[in-house]
Amino acid sequence: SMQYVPPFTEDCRTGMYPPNGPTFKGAVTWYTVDLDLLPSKRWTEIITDKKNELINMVQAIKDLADEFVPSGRLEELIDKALPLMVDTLPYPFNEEIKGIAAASGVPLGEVVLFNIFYEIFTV
Amino acid sequence: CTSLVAEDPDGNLIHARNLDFGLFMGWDIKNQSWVITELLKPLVVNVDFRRNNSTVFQSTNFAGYVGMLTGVRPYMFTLTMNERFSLDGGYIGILEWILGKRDGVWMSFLTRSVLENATSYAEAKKLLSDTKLLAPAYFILGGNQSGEACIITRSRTHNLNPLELDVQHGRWYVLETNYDHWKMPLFLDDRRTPAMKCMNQTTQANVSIKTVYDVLSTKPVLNKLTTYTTLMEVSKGKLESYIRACPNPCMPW
Repeated sequence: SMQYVPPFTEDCRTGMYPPNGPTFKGAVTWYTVDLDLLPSKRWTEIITDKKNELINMVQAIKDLADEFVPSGRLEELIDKALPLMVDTLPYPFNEEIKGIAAASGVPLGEVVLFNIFYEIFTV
Repeated sequence: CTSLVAEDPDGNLIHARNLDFGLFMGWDIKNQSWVITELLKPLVVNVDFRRNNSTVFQSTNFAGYVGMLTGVRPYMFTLTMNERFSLDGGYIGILEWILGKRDGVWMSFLTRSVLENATSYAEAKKLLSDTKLLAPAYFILGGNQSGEACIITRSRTHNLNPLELDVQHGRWYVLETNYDHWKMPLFLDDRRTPAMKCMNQTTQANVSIKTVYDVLSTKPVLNKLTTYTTLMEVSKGKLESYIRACPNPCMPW
């Protein structure tokens, strides 16, 4: 009964493992990142596989930005200012971020935004 | 987010977490879900970071994000981070950074550096406790010896009230959601109480990957923001992750 009123606290679940049923949406794919590669090349395999999903995610964040600032200025700021910031980020992360933008075709400023989202989101 | 490290009767440490993200960033009325949370789920990947053809560390990541939120340095330590809210927040850190004051470290680049370069629990703990940050955070760190686990509550400049495992005095697990452990969580978002109730009900004698997964599958510890669950066992050098869903009725956070 508790689970039909907020906070929908259930009785402690049991027997949920191995994962199955409606709370399980799938296992997670394994990839390798070779740290001996140039930083800008490390994420290419993953991004090639996940390019569309990344584009969808970034688009949703841009839509959100446009809802906050309908004039599009915020999106413009992301695409103009954040690329200037990438070289202030520590090596090798700045180079890895550039490699992700190149491999996905997502504008560099938007990949930078995705990677510093934790600090930005605290706003 | 909910992160926990538990010690079983044999002294093995189990580190697990629910990664919850996407609050207030668009609600999909039709599907009763958060827009960003649902778009993050297909981006979840497990990554084996290798150097000279051997594993350095492993993590669960969002593809495109080079920092670390969840990871294991096999046989050495495990690390997760949870978001911490504070008025002295990341936007101040970013402002300082833009104005050229760059002595702070971006949170996820610190966790990545720790997983990639630290070679012991003690070294990881020192880096996570003492490095100046751009934004506040909770770091939940597990080691590879009995008793080695702690919650590091970070402001941008200080480590506040570290909480350690203390099995002798009955604290056989440490658990962090998104509130300082010495304060009550926001009553509207109390995931700590149900999680602790279920851990206490499990008891140390029965704690395992399976029973910890049960705790992380119990509402509202599992909620509409939960993207993935990761389970890690440092002594086996093992990490496994699962994409999650929360069928109605389910708390939005």
